[in-house]
Amino acid sequence: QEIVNPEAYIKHPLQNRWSLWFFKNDKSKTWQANQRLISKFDTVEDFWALYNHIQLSSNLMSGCDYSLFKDGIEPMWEDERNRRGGRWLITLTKQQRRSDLDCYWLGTLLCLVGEAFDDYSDDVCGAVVNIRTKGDKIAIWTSDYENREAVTHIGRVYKERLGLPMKMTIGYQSHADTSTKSGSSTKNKFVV
Amino acid sequence: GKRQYDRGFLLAFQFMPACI
Repeated sequence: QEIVNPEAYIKHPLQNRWSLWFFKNDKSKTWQANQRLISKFDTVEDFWALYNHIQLSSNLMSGCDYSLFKDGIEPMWEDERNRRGGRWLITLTKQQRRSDLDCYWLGTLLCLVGEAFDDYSDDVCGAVVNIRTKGDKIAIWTSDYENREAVTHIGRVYKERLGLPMKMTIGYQSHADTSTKSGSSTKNKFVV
Repeated sequence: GKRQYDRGFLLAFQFMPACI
């Protein structure tokens, strides 16, 4: 009788089902119409099947975004799960598109699908990478900016997982502040 | 408990042929 190792044929289930979205800036369409759901997955194998199939962030045109969100959460401030939330924001220099962008974005995806933030992973809604001429951005979105413990834990682990230098700080901003800001910078609620 | 996977574990599957 043949004994088959289940590892060889069972896909590895993730804690959550995730949706990958793609935003392409077409000015003739509404913001929402430009936001397209690419695919959903809930296993390690299906994550890689999708990731290996699509363009790296650094190859996207300026104005495009990828967003990875838990199934049922739309990648916008208005979603009920994002409304009171905010984001840990990494702003990259133009030069970092070549050196760091793809590595940081993959690191961000692995933090999400691998549930890197322990009990605070439930506070994570998703992550977004914005490809922009003036400098790309990567952010992890969480559901409640008032959950100080969850937000700061997520920020500390995130920074460590990406291997960001100690002297580099990243800031957390509420979506409410980001959406009503008048200048180009939003004040940080937390910094790690 | 949560299904947590670290970076090394996840990366090991990147180029493994997926089963159907």
